[in-house]
Amino acid sequence: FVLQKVMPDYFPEP
Amino acid sequence: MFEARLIQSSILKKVLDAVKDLLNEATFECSDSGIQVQAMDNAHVSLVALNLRSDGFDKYRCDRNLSMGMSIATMSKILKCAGPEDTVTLRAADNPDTVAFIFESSNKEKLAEYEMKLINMDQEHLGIPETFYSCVVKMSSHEFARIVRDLSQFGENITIACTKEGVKFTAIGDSGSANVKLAQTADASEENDAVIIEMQESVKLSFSCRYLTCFVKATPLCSQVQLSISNDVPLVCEYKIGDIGQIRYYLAPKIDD
Repeated sequence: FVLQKVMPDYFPEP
Repeated sequence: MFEARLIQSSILKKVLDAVKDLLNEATFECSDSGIQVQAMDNAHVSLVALNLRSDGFDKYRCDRNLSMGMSIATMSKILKCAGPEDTVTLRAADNPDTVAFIFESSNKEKLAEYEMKLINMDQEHLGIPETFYSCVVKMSSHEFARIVRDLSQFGENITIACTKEGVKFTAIGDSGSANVKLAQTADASEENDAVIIEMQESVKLSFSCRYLTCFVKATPLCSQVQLSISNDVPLVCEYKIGDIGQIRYYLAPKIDD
């Protein structure tokens, strides 16, 4: 496991 | 004027215990409908969404919407000063520089007031869409905490695999491996201990033990935890907070290289 996206990748700012 | 009173300070103490390892600071959004917090950890890998509804408070008044940036460490220190049976009141002016925490003993003979300076924070508010999850697992929060604790000894990540038959937690490390399987409860009469799975599609995802260990600090808030999982989207780990609201933790899955 090397990759982990961050929250803004999943939930963009509206 | 903002004023919110809870008869039991223990609820707020438990909420702070449930976020203090993840967050340094957070903006508390206060409105007529209640108090909401949305904040990411420093690495932005996880997100905490806290909702405390105004009707769950014993007294609630919010004349105009407020955004109060608070140091979680300071707030936690202050709440440690409250007795478990004390009533807690949060109070702030309309354009506040500070927020007051007022603790009153149940016999009303001791009144303590702590004032905390607010922090100016850049607000980064993410839009979390309504999501339909492939698997929703309801289980004992104590059992989940125990599995996270036990498996964390064996690896940095826990893989959660959910099928109609049950849910399997696996950790693999240099020293060996561990897995725990929970079958769906056939007779869910003992509701709090039951394992209930609503599944559309089987899922298998891996998550960092470090974050899961922080999430299970919410265990004293609720005897049940709800895990919502879909492939390639963040896990949602939800604990109800009595009749007043809920805390949701979102965690980005590990991606196989």
